[in-house]
Amino acid sequence: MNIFRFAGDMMHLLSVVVLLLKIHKMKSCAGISLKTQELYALVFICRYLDIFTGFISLYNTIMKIVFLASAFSILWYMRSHKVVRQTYDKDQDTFRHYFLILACMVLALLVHHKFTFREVMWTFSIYLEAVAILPQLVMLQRTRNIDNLTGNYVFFLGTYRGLYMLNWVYRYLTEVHYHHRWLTWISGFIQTALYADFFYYYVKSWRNNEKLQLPA
Amino acid sequence: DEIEDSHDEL
Repeated sequence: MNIFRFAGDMMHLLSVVVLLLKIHKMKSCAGISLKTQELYALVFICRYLDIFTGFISLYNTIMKIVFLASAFSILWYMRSHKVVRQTYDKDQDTFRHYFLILACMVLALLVHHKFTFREVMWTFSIYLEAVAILPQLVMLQRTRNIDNLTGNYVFFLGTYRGLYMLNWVYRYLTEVHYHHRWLTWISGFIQTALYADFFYYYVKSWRNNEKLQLPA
Repeated sequence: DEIEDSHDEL
């Protein structure tokens, strides 16, 4: 495992920790899109179908369990915790995420490397992950006061996939059997590009020492 | 299987 991949995974982990910290300590999920969180839970379920059958490394298995467990605990907090769920801003979270699921499923059935159940589900998870942040980005744009933890959460999440792209370049250059990943690369590039606008305003607000606010 | 075994990333 190269440093880009590891740093990417750590950023991903950090984003989840930041979000859970906000929810658990502040007992608030204000500004967080439940729809994006539902999409991530679905992404992890479909991608980690092999969690108990295909062993890669202890690191991989543990990380998969951590991502699945954290995704479901976030969902539980936002939907069922008696204090946290009242801070969820349902009216601002209006993205039609079922259309994303449908579109990604159709695309996965049409464009994949291999037509097997596991491979199509894996491909679906790659497509869905690329666009899962959209409800959250829309919600951020509507939120007047984005708190630091929410801003950092999205920033770490974007950095994670950016680092994965460096990892793919590195692996492409250093590994012999690493040439049929174009599907992941295109999706990963789109996923990272979606954050470009957010990154711009995040860095700008950080440099000017101002509160983060996205233009409507 | 080369493709399925290649899913070694998270």
